[in-house]
Amino acid sequence: AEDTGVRVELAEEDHGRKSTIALRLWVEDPKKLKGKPKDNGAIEFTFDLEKETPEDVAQEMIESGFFHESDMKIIAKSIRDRVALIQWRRERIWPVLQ
Amino acid sequence: SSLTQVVHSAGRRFIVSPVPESRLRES
Repeated sequence: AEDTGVRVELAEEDHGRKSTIALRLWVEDPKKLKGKPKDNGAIEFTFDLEKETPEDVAQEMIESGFFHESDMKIIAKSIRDRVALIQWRRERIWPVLQ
Repeated sequence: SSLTQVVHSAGRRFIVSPVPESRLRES
């Protein structure tokens, strides 16, 4: 995945059973963002792989004041890349459950 | 506690915690 300067990782072990996963997002390289992030924390949130889109979460983070609206695309892309990897792993490791 | 919780109007919870130094990229 492209280095967006924003890191997204699983916040809990993924057993492939739940459609909702916990993710943690933090800024590794603020210079890659157009706006200034609110603070230097890791933001933990849940994401429904079946019902939600990375754009939904990115929009809510912006509305909650964590990021400037000009960084919507980079936040959404960072989440999308991680979600794609999680789904790829699920299909590979637990194909029967899919 | 150093955790901060922000609830968006759509209901999603964001829990903010400090990033360990080891996870931050050195510039």
